[in-house]
Amino acid sequence: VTDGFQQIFTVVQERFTDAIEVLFPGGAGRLVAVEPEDEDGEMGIEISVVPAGKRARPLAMMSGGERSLIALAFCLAIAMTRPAPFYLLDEVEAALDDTNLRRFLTLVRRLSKETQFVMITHQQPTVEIADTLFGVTMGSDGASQIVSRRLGDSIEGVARTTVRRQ
Amino acid sequence: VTDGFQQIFTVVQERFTDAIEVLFPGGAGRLVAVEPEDEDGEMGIEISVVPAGKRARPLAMMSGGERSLIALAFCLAIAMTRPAPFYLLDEVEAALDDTNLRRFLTLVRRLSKETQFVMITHQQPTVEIADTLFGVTMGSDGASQIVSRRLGDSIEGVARTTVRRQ
Amino acid sequence: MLRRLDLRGFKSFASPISLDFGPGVNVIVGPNGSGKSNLAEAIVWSMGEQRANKLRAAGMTEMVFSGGDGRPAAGVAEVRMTVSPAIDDPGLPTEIEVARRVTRTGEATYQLNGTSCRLLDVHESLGTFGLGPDALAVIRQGQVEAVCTARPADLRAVVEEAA
Amino acid sequence: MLRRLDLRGFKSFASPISLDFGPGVNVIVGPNGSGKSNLAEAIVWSMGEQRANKLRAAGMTEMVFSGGDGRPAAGVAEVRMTVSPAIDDPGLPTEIEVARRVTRTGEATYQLNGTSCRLLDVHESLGTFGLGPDALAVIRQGQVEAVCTARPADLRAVVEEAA
Ligand SMILES: Nc1ncnc2c1ncn2[C@@H]1O[C@H](COP(=O)(O)OP(=O)(O)OP(=O)(O)O)[C@@H](O)[C@H]1O
Ligand SMILES: Nc1ncnc2c1ncn2[C@@H]1O[C@H](COP(=O)(O)OP(=O)(O)OP(=O)(O)O)[C@@H](O)[C@H]1O
Ligand SMILES: [Mg+2]
Ligand SMILES: [Mg+2]
Repeated sequence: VTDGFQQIFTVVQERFTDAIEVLFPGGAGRLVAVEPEDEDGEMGIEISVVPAGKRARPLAMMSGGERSLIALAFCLAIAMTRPAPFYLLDEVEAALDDTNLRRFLTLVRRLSKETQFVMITHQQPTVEIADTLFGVTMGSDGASQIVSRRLGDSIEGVARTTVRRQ
Repeated sequence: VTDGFQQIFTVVQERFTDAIEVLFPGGAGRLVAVEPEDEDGEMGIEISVVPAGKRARPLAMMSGGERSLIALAFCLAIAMTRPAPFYLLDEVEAALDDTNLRRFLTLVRRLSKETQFVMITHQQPTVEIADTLFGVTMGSDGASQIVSRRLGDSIEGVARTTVRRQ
Repeated sequence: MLRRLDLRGFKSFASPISLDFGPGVNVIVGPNGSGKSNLAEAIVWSMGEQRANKLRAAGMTEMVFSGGDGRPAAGVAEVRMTVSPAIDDPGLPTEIEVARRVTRTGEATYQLNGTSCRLLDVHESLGTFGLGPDALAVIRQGQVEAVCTARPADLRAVVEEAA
Repeated sequence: MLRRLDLRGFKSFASPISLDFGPGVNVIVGPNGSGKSNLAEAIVWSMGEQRANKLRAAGMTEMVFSGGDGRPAAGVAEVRMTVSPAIDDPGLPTEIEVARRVTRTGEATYQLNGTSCRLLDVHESLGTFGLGPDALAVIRQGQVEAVCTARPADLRAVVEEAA
């Protein structure tokens, strides 16, 4: 069991470092196996990321966008190693600036050739990488409707008033 | 003291209801004075908001965007009653769709004639209501710089890569 | 892959609704409060999530559509989810369909491929696909930074789960 | 009104920097990790915030710029903030300037209008303007929904604070 873990972990480590290279150009990231804090505690995994030009600091001191990117890099590293049947992401890019959002979507797009993603979003760049698009609306009777399942202009009505595009 | 509170509270109640009318068109909101839960507890204030077409539900069941709007309506109601010297808002619109963001900014703009706001944002519509604009960048030496204090094209370089605009 | 999701009476989805998901990237958009996160919760609930506070509720009966303007409350919430494994595996079924129902009075039933079963059977069956309500594969609204606050032992557990 | 903010050695702001704020809406933009929330924390710190965990730190010495690529750590963090009241009031000063410093070794000093003082004096003086680190007037990143999870007694306290 531990050997199976070590095999998987080694690959996850490499994929995490790769993902951080894309999300933090010029920066560096790695996953470190750490000793347990207590006598009988478990070994653990610690995240270490140093953005370009900066020094190593605790994750707590990093910005909201940086922490989102790091967490997403960890999730994607596992997806690149042993993908789940699908990934369900609800507004995970809320804290990202435009440039970082596009970097993240580059990784999602790459992975999406092999792995399915279901993403809830208000961001236009995310809408642009969709293979399938669903628009949800709330009726005046308090019941939700799904207005569209296709790409193209049929979703325009919903996206225009809700998706941030300028 | 309690009378002073009641005077202020009555105005805050009215302003909250007004703010909810703007942020939840067709909906209704009010602040309710409630009995304390314990024997010697304090009276409290409870928020009640019913969006258009829906029924009254606990705040916990409402969406992220709805809860953001409600919290902002409460803050603005107090600002409309007894303004603080300034309001410092760090990415408070992250969960809002485009339409709700613009409704919120309408209220901010209105209030800003009398009250100062300092808003940190990644959203282009928020940038568009700025009277003064500051661009922050991180240098390759790990130190932050402020690149601009003026409106107009001098901020373009920073805003183009960071502010979400499509 | 998530193939299909059928809902009726679940939270704001009063009417029967079906979503056919495709390969690659599926994106869901809509105004604040329209029901997007309710869809995410329908998926998580059909996977067997038992903690009501993970579904923004105090109890499972709150999953039932409780009415709107001129529209009465529903009596039942039902979600049906069809999934296939991440990778073709002759040792695994090509597809699993789970269904979960709860009535306004709290009666709960579960189905696996159309046959009545227990919640435990749903957990075990989806577990063979690496699916469950707690997986890292589901990142809920407001929860993206969770990995950054996780303790080292928790991160290890996540990797072990994948192994 | 917030008139002016001067920083040096505070978090990522290694070099001395000044911001002159104007009336109405002041907007701060920049990439992730550039230092925007650090500016918000400079304001909150100069108001006398004593809880390091509200400043994403374990202790106040972490406010000092701790170096970057080819740039050594600073020895001191200093923030100076100039504010005027919300409304002209003959009973209040037209302006207050507070300054706060901490060295890498933890020595802390405070100033009120250029004169050395205690932290308590900063709190009291800013309190006459209705300013303080805990006010509803400051909504930190990730905290906008706090009002929705507040207990009724807490909401009342916020309104009383304004009264
Ligand atoms: N049992 C229920 N019956 C009817 N409506 C419900 C029920 N539970 C929740 N709702 C409604 O669902 C709405 C929330 O939907 P949801 O959280 O899916 O929105 P959303 O599209 O994710 O919005 P956002 O973009 O703000 O995150 C609330 O307004 C609430 O009134
Ligand atoms: N004492 C310090 N010395 C040097 N740099 C620091 C110090 N404390 C924090 N930082 C740096 O400041 C950065 C975070 O800045 P900040 O939180 O202000 O970003 P931000 O502009 O708000 O980003 P976001 O848009 O993601 O919220 C971190 O990358 C961290 O390395
Ligand atoms: Mg949502
Ligand atoms: Mg920030």
